[in-house]
Amino acid sequence: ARGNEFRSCKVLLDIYEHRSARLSTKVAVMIAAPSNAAETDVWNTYMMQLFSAARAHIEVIILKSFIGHLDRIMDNATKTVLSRLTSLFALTGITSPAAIDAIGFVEDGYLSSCQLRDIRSQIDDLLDELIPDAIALTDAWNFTDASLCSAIGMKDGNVYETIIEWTRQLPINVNAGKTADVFTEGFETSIKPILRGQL
Amino acid sequence: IDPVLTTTRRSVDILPANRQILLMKQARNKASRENVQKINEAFARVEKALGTDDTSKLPACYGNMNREDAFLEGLKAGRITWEDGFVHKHDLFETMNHQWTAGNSNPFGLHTVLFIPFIRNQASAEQCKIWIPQCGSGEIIGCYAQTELGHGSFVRGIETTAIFDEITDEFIIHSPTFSSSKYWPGALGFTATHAIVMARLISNGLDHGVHAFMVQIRSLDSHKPLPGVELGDIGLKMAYNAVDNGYARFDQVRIPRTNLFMKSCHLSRQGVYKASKDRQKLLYGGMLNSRRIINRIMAFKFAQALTIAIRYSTVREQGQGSTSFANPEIGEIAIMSYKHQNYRLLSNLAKVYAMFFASQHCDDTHRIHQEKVAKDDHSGLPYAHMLASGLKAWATQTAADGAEDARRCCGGHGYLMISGLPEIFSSLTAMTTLEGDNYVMWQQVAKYLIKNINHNVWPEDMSYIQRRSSSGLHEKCQ
Repeated sequence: ARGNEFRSCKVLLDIYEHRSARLSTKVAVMIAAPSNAAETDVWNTYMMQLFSAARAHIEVIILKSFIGHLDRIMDNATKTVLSRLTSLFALTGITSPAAIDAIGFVEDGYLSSCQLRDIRSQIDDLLDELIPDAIALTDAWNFTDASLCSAIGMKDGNVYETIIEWTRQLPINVNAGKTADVFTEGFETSIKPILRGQL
Repeated sequence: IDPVLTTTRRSVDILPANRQILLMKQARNKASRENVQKINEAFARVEKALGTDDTSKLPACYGNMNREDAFLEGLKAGRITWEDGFVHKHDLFETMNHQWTAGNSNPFGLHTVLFIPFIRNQASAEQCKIWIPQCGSGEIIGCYAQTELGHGSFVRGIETTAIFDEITDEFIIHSPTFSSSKYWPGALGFTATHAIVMARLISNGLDHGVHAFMVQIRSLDSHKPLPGVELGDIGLKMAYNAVDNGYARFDQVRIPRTNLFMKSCHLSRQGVYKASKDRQKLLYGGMLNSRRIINRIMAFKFAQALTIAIRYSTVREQGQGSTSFANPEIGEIAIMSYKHQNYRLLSNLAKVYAMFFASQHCDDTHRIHQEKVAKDDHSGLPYAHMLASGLKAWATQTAADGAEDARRCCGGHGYLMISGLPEIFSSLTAMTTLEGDNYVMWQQVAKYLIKNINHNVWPEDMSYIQRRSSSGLHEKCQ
C-alpha cells in the first residue's frame, strides 16, 4: 500500500491480522517445543510474548467491530467522519510511541520504512480533517454539565467565569474572615510568630 | 456561550440532529430520537431533584466532603435515581451506565448491575420466584461478596466456609481466618441487606468447592447487622467514595439450605451433593457479565475526560502562531491548533469510539451466549470469556492512560479537582485491577489462542490466523 491507500479498511485490517497471526503462531510453536520444564514454567518463560499475541488478537477484534459499524451508518457525512476516525485509530496504533507492542507491526519487515513515512503523513492529514468535527464528536456522547462536574468542560465553554465562580464558593474561601476560620487559626499559630519574631 | 465553541459547532460535518443520536443509534438499533429525549428528560429530573442542575453552584463533591459526607451524597443520588426509574418505569440509569448515576457510582448501582443478574443466572426457578420480586420492589438490597482480603480473582483460593448441618438443615457460614474476611465488595459496608457470598460448600466432611449462597446480613427492620455478622466500610479510596465498599466477617452464621444457589447444583436434605456437568461453566458465565459492563462504562468515562479536554483545548488560547507574530492584533491561538495537542486528543477520541463499538460487540456476544445457555448450549463460552477478558484489559488500560493524557493536555487546570479530570482518572484506574488484574485477563486470551492453535481448532475469530499460517506466514515475512 501507498499514500492514502493506508486509509482503506481492508489494508488496515490486513496489517493488524498479519501482526496477530505472526505473533500467536510464533509463540505457539515455542510453547509446543519439547522441553523438560513443567508446563507452568514454560508458560511463564514465554509470558510476555503471550501477552503481545493476546493484545494483537484483541486489537484485530476491536478494529473489525469499528469497521463493522461503519457499514451500518446511513448518513453519509457521519460515515465520512467516523471512517476518518477508524483510520486514525488503526494508524496511530501502528506508529504511536505509546502503543504497546507497536514494534510487532514492523519487526518482520511487513511494513517498510517508506510505508511508515506514508502512514505518518496520513495521520497528519487525518488530524487536520478531523479537527472541525472534534466538538461534535464529543457532544455526541450527550453528557450533561452536571454529570461532567467540570469547571473547564462545560458545554458553553465559559471556562474562566466558571473557575472563578466555583473557586469563590470553596468553603476555605467562603469561611475566610469568619470567627475561628482556618485562616485566623493559621495566622495566630503559625504566621504571626514568624512575622513578630516570636519563634 | 463561548463564541469559539459556537463557531466550531456550526462548521461541523455532522448535523446537530445526528450528534446526540449517533451513539444511541448504533448502540441499541432503536434509531430513536424519542429514546434520547427520554434519557435527557430523566437526567433533567434527577439533576433537578439533586440540585446539581444549577451549574453556577459549586458541586457538593468539591466542598470539603469527608468520607461520611461523600457516602451520604452517594446514597441520596442513588435513592433519587432509583425512585425516578421506579416512578417513570424505566431502566435508563442501569442500562446507560455512562454517568455518575449508575454502576459503582452510588451504593445502589451494584444491586442492578451485579446482584440481580447473578440471581437470574445462578438461582433455580423457585429461588428466582422468591428473590427477583423482592429485589425489584426494593424489599431487599443486594451486593456481591466474592473477594476476600487474601484472595482476589483466584476463586478457588476462597477460604470462607459453608458447612452443612444435617440436623438443622442449615449452612453455617464462617470466616476461619483474617485473610478470609470479605473485603472490597461495593455496598457491603452499610447499604446492602443481603449478600451473595462465595464460600466453600462442605457437606459430610467433603469439600465440594466454591459455591454461591444468599446470606441476609442486616435486619430488614433496624438495618443493624445480624448476630454473628461483622460489617464495616473500608475507608477512603482513590475514587468511588460515594460507595460503601465494605468488609464482612462471619462467625458461625446460619442460613437455610435452600439459600444455596441451585440452578446448576443441588444439596439434598441428607447432605448429598450433586452438580450438573456445566456448573463451572455457568459460574464463569456469571463473571462475564461484570467484565462486559466494565467495558461499556470505560468507554463513557473515557469519553467524559475527552469531552472536557477537547472543549477546554478549543477555548483555551496560548502562544502565538507565525501569523500572530506578523500581526499582534490577531492575539493568541487555541491550543487545539497545536499538532501535539490535537494528535493526543484526537487519537484518544478515535480509541474511545473504537472502545464503544467493541463493547457493543461484547454485549451482542454475551446476549447470544446467554440465549444458547438457556438451551443448555455452552459452546459460546470460550469466545465470550476470551472477549470480555481481553477487552476489559485493553479498555481499562487504554482509558486510564488516555484520561491521564487528556488531563495533562489541560495543563495546570487539569490538576484542579474542579476540572473533574482527577476524579475521572482515578475511577478509571480502579478498573484496571477490579474484577481481575489486567495481566490475568491477558493470560485468559493467550490460553484461548494457544489452546486452539495447538489443537488445530479454528473458531471464527481465529480463522485469519489459520488462513495466514497455512499460507506460509513465516517464510513470507522472512
